[in-house]
Amino acid sequence: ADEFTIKNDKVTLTFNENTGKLTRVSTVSGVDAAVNQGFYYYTGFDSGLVDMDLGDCDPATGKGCPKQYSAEVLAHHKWMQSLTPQQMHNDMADRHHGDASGSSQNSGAYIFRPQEASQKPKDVAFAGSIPEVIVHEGFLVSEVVQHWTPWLNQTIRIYSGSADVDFEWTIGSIPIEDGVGKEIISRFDTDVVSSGVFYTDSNGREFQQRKQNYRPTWDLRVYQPVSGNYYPVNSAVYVEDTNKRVSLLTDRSQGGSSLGKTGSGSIELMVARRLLVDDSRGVGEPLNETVWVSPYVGGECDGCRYGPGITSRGTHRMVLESPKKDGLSATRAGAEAMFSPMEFFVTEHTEYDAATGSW
Amino acid sequence: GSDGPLRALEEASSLAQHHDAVSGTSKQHVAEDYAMRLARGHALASPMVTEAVQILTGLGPEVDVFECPLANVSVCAPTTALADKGFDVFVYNPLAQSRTSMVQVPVSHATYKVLDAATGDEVPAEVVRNQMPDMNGALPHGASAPQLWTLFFQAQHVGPLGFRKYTIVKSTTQETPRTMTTRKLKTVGGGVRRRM
Repeated sequence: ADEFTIKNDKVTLTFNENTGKLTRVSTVSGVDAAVNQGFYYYTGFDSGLVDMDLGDCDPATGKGCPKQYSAEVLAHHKWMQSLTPQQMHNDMADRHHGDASGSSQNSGAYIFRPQEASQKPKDVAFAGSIPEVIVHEGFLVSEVVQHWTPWLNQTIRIYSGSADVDFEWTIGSIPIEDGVGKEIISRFDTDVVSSGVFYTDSNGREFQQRKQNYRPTWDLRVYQPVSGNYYPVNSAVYVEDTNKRVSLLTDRSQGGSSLGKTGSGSIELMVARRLLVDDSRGVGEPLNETVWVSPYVGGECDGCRYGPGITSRGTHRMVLESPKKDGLSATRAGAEAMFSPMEFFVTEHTEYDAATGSW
Repeated sequence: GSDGPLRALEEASSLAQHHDAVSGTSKQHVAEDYAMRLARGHALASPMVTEAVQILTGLGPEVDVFECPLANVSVCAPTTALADKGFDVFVYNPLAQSRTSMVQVPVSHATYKVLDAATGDEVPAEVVRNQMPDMNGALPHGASAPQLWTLFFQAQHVGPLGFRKYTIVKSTTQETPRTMTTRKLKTVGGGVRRRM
C-alpha cells in the first residue's frame, strides 16, 4: 500500500508511505480533510546581496567566486541584475515611504521581508530527501515521528478520546553555511475552499477576518504579496468552507497567513527565524540567536562564546470540525487546553495515617 | 509585600511587558536578560508554590514537592531519582471547570502502572519511547539527562482549581501491552521498506 494510518476512537490520520508526509485527517463525526503538512523556508531579505561586488566572479557558472557566495546567493544576484530599474523600485519600494529608500530594508527582528517579494518558500526537506519515519501505535497514544533533517524533527500525536492532532516540532540549529538567512514555516495545505479568506485571533480574543491583498479600512497597494499578507497569531488561525473548518492553535505568538500553492485552504505559521543582517530598526544586530557555549562557571558565562544556533520546540494543535457547530466550540476548547495545561507535581509515595491525621 | 517571594517574579513579569520581551525585538543579551529574570523570579517563588501545594493537598510541610519545568524536553529529575521506588503525581487543574486531559510525565523505565489514589483503581496508561532525547543536540545547560520514556495517562475529572493524586508504581510484568507496535519506516529512495 502507498499509505499507512494511525487512528484512535475519534480520528484517523493517513500518511504517504513514500514521502512520510501527512495527507488526510478524518474524524469519526464525518469531517474529512485532505491535509498536506510540510516545512518550508523563505530566505530573509539581505540588501548586501543586491549590490555585492562580485569582482571577476561569474554568477552563472560560479567560477572565480568567493566560496561564501553559495549558488543560492549567486542565483539571486543574477535575478536582481535582470530587473529593470522600475521593476527594482516596485519590488522594493518601502510601504511606509513609497520610495526607493525601501530597497535596502532588510528582514530582521522588526521586519519580515523575503528576498523576493513574491518568493515561493523552499521545501526544507529538499525535495529529494525523504524523512526517516517512526510509527508508534498504542491504545492511549499514537504518534508518527518524522526526522526531516538533523536540525528539523516533528512528532504528530493523537490521544485516545480526542480528535485533536498535535504537531510537536523541534527546530535548530538552522544552517546558515550558505550565507543566507532563513525563515522557517510549517504549512498545512488542505482542500478547504477558503478562496483566500482566513481568520486570526485578535490578541487571543475575537477572530478577525483576513482577506488576501486586502485591508478593510484603506485601499491597499500591494508591494509585498507575502509579508504583506502575514498577521500576528496569538492563539489560533483557521480556514473554513461550508463543509469543514480547519483550525490551528499555537502555543505562542507566531506570524501566520494563508498563501500556499493556490491561496485557498492553506495555513502557514512561521516557527523559527535565523537572519544574518540587521534590519536597521534599532536593535543593531541580526536576529541570529546562538547558544552560549561553556565554560559555564557557577552558572555565569565566564569566557563564553557564541555556539550554534538555538533550538526551539513547540506545538501546533489541529482542530477539524464542522462549521455547522456553534461557533468555534472545539477550537475554543482546544485553546483553553493549550493555554492552561494541567500542571503536575511529583512527591515520594505518601500514605495518609488516619490515626495521626498526617501523611 | 515589597520583599515577598513573589516580588522578583512580579518585577520580571512587569518588565517583560515591553514589546522587546514579547516579540524578541532586542539584542540577544537583552533577550537572555529577560529570560534570566523570569527564571530567577520563578525560582524564588517556587518555595511558595510548594507550600501552597502542601497545604491544598493536605500533605503538610514534611513531604517534599517537586516541579518539572523542563518536562517538554523530557527532563524531570525527580522521576529519575524515584524511578525504582515509584512516586506520586498531583495533577492540578487551573480552570474553573472540571477537566479530563492527558498528562505526560518523563520517566526512565518502560513499565509503570498508574493508580488513582482516591479509588485505588488502575488508570489507563501507556509508556512511549522518546524518539528525540537529545533535542537535535541542544539540551539546556546544566539540565539533568533527558528521560528515554514518556508516561502518558488520562487525568479524569480533575475538579476546578483542584488536584487529583495518582500513584505511579513500577510494574514487574506486562499485565497489558504498554506499547503496542512501533515500526520504523525506513524510507529509502523512492521505495519504502516496512519492518515490524
